Amino acid sequence: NLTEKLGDIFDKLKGKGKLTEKDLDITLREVKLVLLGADVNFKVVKDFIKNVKEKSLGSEILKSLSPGHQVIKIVNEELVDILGGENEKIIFNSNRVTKIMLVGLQGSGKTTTCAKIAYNYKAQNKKILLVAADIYRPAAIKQLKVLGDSIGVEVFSMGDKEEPWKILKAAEEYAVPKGIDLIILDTAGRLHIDENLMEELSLIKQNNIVDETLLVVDAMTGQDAVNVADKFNEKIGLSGLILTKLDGDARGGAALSIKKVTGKPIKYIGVGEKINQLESFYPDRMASRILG
Amino acid sequence: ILNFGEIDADTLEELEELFIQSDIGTNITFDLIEKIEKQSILGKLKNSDEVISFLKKEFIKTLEIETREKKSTKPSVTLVVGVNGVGKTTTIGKLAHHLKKGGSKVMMIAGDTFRAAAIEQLEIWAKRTDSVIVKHNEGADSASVVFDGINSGISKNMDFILIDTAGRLHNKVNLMKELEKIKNVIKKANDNIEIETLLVIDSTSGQNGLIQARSFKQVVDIDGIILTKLDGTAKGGIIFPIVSELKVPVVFIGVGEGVDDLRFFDSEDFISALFD
Ligand SMILES: Nc1nc2c(ncn2[C@@H]2O[C@H](COP(=O)(O)OP(=O)(O)OP(=O)(O)O)[C@@H](O)[C@H]2O)c(=O)[nH]1
Ligand SMILES: Nc1nc2c(ncn2[C@@H]2O[C@H](COP(=O)(O)OP(=O)(O)OP(=O)(O)O)[C@@H](O)[C@H]2O)c(=O)[nH]1
Ligand SMILES: [Mg+2]
Ligand SMILES: [Mg+2]
Repeated sequence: NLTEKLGDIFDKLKGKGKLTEKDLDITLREVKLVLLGADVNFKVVKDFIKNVKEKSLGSEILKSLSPGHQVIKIVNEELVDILGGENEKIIFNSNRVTKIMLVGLQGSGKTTTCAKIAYNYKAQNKKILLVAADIYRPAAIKQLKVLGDSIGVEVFSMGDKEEPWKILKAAEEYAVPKGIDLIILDTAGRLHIDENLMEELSLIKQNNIVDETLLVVDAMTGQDAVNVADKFNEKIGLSGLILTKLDGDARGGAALSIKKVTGKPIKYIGVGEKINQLESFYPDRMASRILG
Repeated sequence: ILNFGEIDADTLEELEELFIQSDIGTNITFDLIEKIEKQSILGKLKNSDEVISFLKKEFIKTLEIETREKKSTKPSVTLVVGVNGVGKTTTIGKLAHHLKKGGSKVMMIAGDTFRAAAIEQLEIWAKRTDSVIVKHNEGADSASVVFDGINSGISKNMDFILIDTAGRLHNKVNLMKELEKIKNVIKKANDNIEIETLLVIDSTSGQNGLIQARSFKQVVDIDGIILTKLDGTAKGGIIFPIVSELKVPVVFIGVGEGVDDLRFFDSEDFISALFD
């Protein structure tokens, strides 16, 4: 692992006497490889290494007795700091129905995660309404309905012929007299470069007050994560991120890249296909996962 | 990019960035950079045009691999596998459409008996492509649906049988065991059938794509790879480490969500797109 690798490098370097800045560069190259291997974005890694180097030099690491451990400590702190922040949850509206929408690329886990969030808040005695606004994917509405049935949460649908922004409007009108606390809107997977489909999302927010816009990202996403998150944030504005399929063995470097580039908090993580497999995001756990 | 005359440290840095950002991975990237440095020191590469054509040749060498001749059986059976959400079900729809255009009789087997509305999703694709579909109820044993499907496909004189399976993460031992069981059950239905197993890889995947490919190859022996979602901005460079290490060819690419959005893999087109 990284601790051992850096330990070995520094042991060899110390053998030649005084440590130099060049020695630190050799070490940081190893950190760079680890981060790239974990799918952290190239440019994000570059900035990260630069910051770690500055902090390392500032901390008089070259005079330290265990510089390898010092570097790891700084790397870890820097990772946690970027990923960081307190455990952010969905911010509930006190005087009207709270509406959240899940967006993201095809297959990232939006529909499943909508149901997981519904299950989570139902267990906290909130009244939930799931809204089926994927009007394209074969059996998408059925998928949400089956999931909703499995947890006793109602699914609002207007079929596949109505525009999503109208579906949300109608859902809210339906929800208010029923005392619904939270509306969760499932949207179709789409490419960030599909102008029409990105416009469809903008229309939802132009015609409705949406309290949370959460980007759902697959933990195995590679370098492209930054492009996706950036475009979604730029075009429709995000309030948070959800990282799915963390029950796999993907290191999840995309989380670091996306957090760094958008500054939006990671609110949840998906850790399985079952409806109760939604967890809070812990920056320190993610940091050690990325470092491998 | 790469419009310098000379090859210098900046050019190499730009190439490193391009390759890493295409998900080619650090091993292959540094390997290639090293080769370029050597060649340019020997005076064999004098400008960036020569570097690019050198690189394109190296890439082609990696992707064009020998594929063993498979005896064509009737029915020809294709098992489609991969992790969750990569595009297996949709790709089966596209494959069916492509085969039907050629006048073949196509059957789909709804082997995903787990996920909500997976069967309904495949049924819609069967209708769209005028394919026969074999399904049981949700929650049925996947291997038994496949067994029944193969027998039905043989008796109905199908040319092609396409088997949809549930998405599964490769680190889930019991789910990978289920795939082994499915393959065995096909053999049990008819020992003469040669199964073509296609692994679907999402072009947005990072280095985990290589680990997926290794695991699936080890458990069910992969014959080909389908790289989906290339209509996005991801370059799909993960196929370089996959193909070079596992020697499995990329056979198709997915370029959209529609029934026609499937192409045969063309390594030259793919490699040119890498440099765009
Ligand atoms: N292992 C695992 N699988 C997950 C997780 N979240 C979702 N999935 C699976 O990923 C696949 C895709 O999930 P969906 O909810 O259909 O994804 P989606 O984003 O709604 O897909 P589109 O609507 O087509 O864009 C399904 O097989 C899910 O069961 C997770 O946290 N872990
Ligand atoms: N843009 C684009 N989307 C695709 C492509 N292939 C599949 N998709 C989309 O990706 C999403 C997931 O596709 P599925 O076919 O359900 O994927 P799957 O692998 O069967 O998913 P699970 O069965 O849940 O594991 C759907 O929204 C598809 O429309 C492609 O080539 N390009
Ligand atoms: Mg969905
Ligand atoms: Mg499927």
